[in-house]
Amino acid sequence: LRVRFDQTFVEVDREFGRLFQQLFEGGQGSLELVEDELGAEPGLEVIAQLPGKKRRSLVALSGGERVLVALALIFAMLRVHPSPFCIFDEVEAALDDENTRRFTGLLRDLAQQTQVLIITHNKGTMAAADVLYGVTMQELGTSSLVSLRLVPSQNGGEPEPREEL
Amino acid sequence: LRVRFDQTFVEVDREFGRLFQQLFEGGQGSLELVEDELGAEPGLEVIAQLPGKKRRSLVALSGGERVLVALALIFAMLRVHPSPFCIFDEVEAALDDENTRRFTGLLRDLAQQTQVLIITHNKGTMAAADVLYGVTMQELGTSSLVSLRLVPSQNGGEPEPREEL
Amino acid sequence: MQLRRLELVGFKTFVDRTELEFHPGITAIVGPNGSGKSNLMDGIRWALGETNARLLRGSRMDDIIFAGTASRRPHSLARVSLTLENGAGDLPLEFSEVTVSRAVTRGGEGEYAINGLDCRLRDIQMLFLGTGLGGRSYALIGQGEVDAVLRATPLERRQWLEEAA
Amino acid sequence: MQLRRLELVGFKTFVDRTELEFHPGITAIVGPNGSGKSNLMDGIRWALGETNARLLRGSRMDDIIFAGTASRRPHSLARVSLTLENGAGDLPLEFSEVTVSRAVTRGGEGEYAINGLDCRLRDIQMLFLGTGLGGRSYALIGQGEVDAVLRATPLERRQWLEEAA
Ligand SMILES: Nc1ncnc2c1ncn2[C@@H]1O[C@H](COP(=O)(O)OP(=O)(O)OP(=O)(O)O)[C@@H](O)[C@H]1O
Ligand SMILES: Nc1ncnc2c1ncn2[C@@H]1O[C@H](COP(=O)(O)OP(=O)(O)OP(=O)(O)O)[C@@H](O)[C@H]1O
Ligand SMILES: [Mg+2]
Ligand SMILES: [Mg+2]
Repeated sequence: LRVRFDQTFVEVDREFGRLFQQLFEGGQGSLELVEDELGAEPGLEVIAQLPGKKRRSLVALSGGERVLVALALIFAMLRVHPSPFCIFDEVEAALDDENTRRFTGLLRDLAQQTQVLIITHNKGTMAAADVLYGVTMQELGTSSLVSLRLVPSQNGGEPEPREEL
Repeated sequence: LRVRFDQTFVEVDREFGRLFQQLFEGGQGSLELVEDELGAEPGLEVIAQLPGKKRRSLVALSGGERVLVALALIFAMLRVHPSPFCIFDEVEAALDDENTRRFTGLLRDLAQQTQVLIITHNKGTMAAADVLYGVTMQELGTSSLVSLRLVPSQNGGEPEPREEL
Repeated sequence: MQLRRLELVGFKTFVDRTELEFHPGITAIVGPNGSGKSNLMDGIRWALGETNARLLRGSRMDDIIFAGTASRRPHSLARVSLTLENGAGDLPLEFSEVTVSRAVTRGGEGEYAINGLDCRLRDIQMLFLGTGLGGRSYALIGQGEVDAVLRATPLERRQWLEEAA
Repeated sequence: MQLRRLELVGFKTFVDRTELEFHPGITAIVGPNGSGKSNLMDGIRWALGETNARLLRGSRMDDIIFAGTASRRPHSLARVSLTLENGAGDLPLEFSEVTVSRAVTRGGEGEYAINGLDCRLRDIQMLFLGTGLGGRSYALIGQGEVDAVLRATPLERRQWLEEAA
């Protein structure tokens, strides 16, 4: 078990570093095992050094930067130990347009090997999707599903209803 | 002090109820004083009953619904005990386009008596602003300010730089 | 082991029988605040064997049963069925498609089935054990949870990585 | 007591002297992730007398001093001045405009001034005491904080309301 953990740590650390540089276009992300409480197993520290900035603690990062670091780590785990499917609920809400583009690029890479379901209000993410489902509340308090199809650039990316499921 | 608290409670409760109905277009929002631990002062419970739905606990609300309830309470406080200025940092990030419009309507009402500063990525909020400032990082790691002026509908609401401050 | 189909009846806001077909690639789920998007994800977590009502935004397990609206009476049962593709034999069953089905009554009694055969909750949980899926894996990131891994202690992060090993 | 002007030097990412003029109505502050928007709000909180470094996303008070970048050396001092309009005499001073100024050196020594006259931190805090402003009021809602009032216990919510009374 110990060997497997060490192996996973090394692979996730390498992948995290790679994805970090892709998302931040530079800088350095890495994982470290740190002695935590006495006697317990060492804990996992996340090191994020943004491009051009001195190393700062995670706490000083901005809202969007924290999300990018977390996403790099999650995607690293999913690449080292793939899951048949994954579900994300508004994970990119804090990102600006530029970082949304980088995020959807990562999402497309991930979708090569994993089925991706993402709940979102972000038009950039909608545009990157292959399939679009709308959840509506035509009757107060009850949900129904509508299969939508994105009609790019015709109406600014607002999805058009195709047919009621 | 006790009299003032009771007075504030009654006024904030009434205002919260009014703003709740405005934001949810129906339903019922109210505050209740509940006996908490033994002997301590009664605590404040927030009751949110959405239009057409049975009363449910706050925990079952959706991400956007929770934000609307919280905003109704914050704005109620600001109306009963006005502050000369207020600052909001991406408070409306979870809202969809429709609820953003309701939120900016409340923001305009508030701005009649209070100076409002809002940090946002939401284009609907930007369009509702009287003045727009851009923060940029032309040089890596250092911030500078640019005064922007929104040119509505010309380029989809992306603010145009006016002049460097 | 990709997702094929989800069917919900009486589960939260999905009162009438609702079916969702899954596709490979990226599927985006969109809709107004409170329309039921996160409820869909709760339905999938529940079908995978989640036992903690709080992670499904309730306090008791029967909180997931449709509670009624102004025009509809509450239901007494909720049922969710999730069909997964099993061509590669990830799930230790001879079938090329596996459907797990879970139901709960008002009193909290559960009914469970795998491909139509009654079973216990433990059987569903054991089914997913080796796959790393179960309700809480790093492949399911709920609303507001994206930076939970950064907020966690070093020891909690280690445990998160161990789950993946 | 509206905001008139903010001036920052060596404060977080605002290295060079930066000045922001405030206006009545709604002012939106926009910009990419990590550009420095929330840092501006931290600057205002600090000038109003905030003493808890963690609420300014640091661990020690001198964490707010510009830490340097690849091409700039760290500074040894941070200074923020905030000018407020005082026509109505909300602040107990004879001036129609009041400027509070706060500086900190690498060792954590603070310098404070009101309208150019040296004073203590307590003097700045006392100045704002009666106005309900101070760093933590309900009029300043930080990033990710909008639903803090819903996450709080009933007793904490009561204290929040008492602050407003
Ligand atoms: N058992 C239940 N019966 C009826 N309604 C329920 C039940 N449980 C939750 N709800 C309702 O479901 C709604 C929440 O839905 P959900 O969280 O899926 O919204 P959402 O589409 O994710 O919205 P957002 O975009 O704001 O996150 C709430 O209005 C809540 O009252
Ligand atoms: N003392 C300091 N010296 C230099 N840089 C600092 C200092 N303190 C914080 N920073 C940097 O400031 C940045 C965060 O800025 P801020 O939180 O204001 O961004 P933001 O514009 O609010 O972004 P978002 O839209 O993602 O919330 C971080 O990259 C952090 O490294
Ligand atoms: Mg949701
Ligand atoms: Mg910010």
